Amino acid sequence: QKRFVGDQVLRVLTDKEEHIVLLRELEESEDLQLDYWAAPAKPDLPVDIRVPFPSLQPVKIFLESHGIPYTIMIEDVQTLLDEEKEAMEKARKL
Amino acid sequence: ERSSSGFDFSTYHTIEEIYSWMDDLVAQHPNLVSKIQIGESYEKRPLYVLKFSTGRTAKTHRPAIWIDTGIHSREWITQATGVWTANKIATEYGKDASLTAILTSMDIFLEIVTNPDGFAYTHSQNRMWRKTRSINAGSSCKGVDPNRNWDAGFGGPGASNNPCSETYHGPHPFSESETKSIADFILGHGNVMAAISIHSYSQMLMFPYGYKDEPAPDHQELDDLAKEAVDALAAVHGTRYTYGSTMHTIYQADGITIDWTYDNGVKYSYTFELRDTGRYGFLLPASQIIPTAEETWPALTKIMDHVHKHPY
Repeated sequence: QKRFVGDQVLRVLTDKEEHIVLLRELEESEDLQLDYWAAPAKPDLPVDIRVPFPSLQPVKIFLESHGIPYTIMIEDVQTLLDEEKEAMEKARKL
Repeated sequence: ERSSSGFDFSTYHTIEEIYSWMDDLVAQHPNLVSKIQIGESYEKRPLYVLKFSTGRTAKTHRPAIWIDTGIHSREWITQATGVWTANKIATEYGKDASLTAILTSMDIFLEIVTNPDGFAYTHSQNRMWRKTRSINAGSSCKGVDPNRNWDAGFGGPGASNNPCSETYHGPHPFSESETKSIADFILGHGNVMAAISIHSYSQMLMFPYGYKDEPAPDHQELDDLAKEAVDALAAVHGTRYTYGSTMHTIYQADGITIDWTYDNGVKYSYTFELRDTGRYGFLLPASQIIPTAEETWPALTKIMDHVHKHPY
């Protein structure tokens, strides 16, 4: 089973159209292996990006260097998945 | 939160558990619920639909409402909401006056696991999987986005032609048996009055079009009904939804389910994007399954009631 240790989900909320354009360009960078949970649509709609651990640094540098505001929505994806799995197993035992 | 079979609606379940529970539901409500198979997935899993009907089999089909959940496999809250909703329909029939009136003259079809291969894959291999599991010729990347695979603006800029993209539209319209089976079913039925496709997450209720900028001919009625539905939803737990046409509410999306249903005569075509707490994305904790389903229910019944009262 694929694991997502250290992957983070970043939430970008911007009111600038040029940021949306940059986020679309970022999506095209196949080497970063980004997974857009919520795609860049238009200003004031959140953009959620799952960033694999190895790509975290370059992605954060990209966002910060362009002044694109972001928050960390999920600190470690695998932790959430472990909790989810544990809850399912517990429910099944019950 | 348990049915008589001991099924726990407040936890996530595998496809085997859901399919088994569907059989239990049919057994518990034999005069209302039946299970039909509309096709099979790429990996040969059955595509099951629950049929809620109080009518006898007739040569012409009764007016019907189509609901599907989980076409994007990783959006687990949708399949879970589908299970809860199926149970709600079965248990509220005869108690809820509006639902009972609807089922007196109409049928409801509910496909809970609309992308079974993807769903099984999210449980066994990759929790993040969204697409189907079909092979793409000439690419090492698998799967097609089944919500870009419909023959409505297919292949436009609101989808990707890259098989590695999460929004890959596929080689041709209805290349995926998961979408083709629904389209064949709806066309073969010929009397589907509403189609509701349920996704997560973004808290939106949308209607056609996604593939073009112009308003749908029924835009005003669809918009008014959407407002009523999201108001009813918000009244339960205070969850706020936005609403409008797909193009104007979120972005251009080509080849999507509800544009195809609308273009094929299903006037009341809607798509939901269920809860987003801003903390979990589509990894919504199981503790939110029941609140999410509970608040979605009045929005669904608002739409179904309107469809029932406005035959066309």
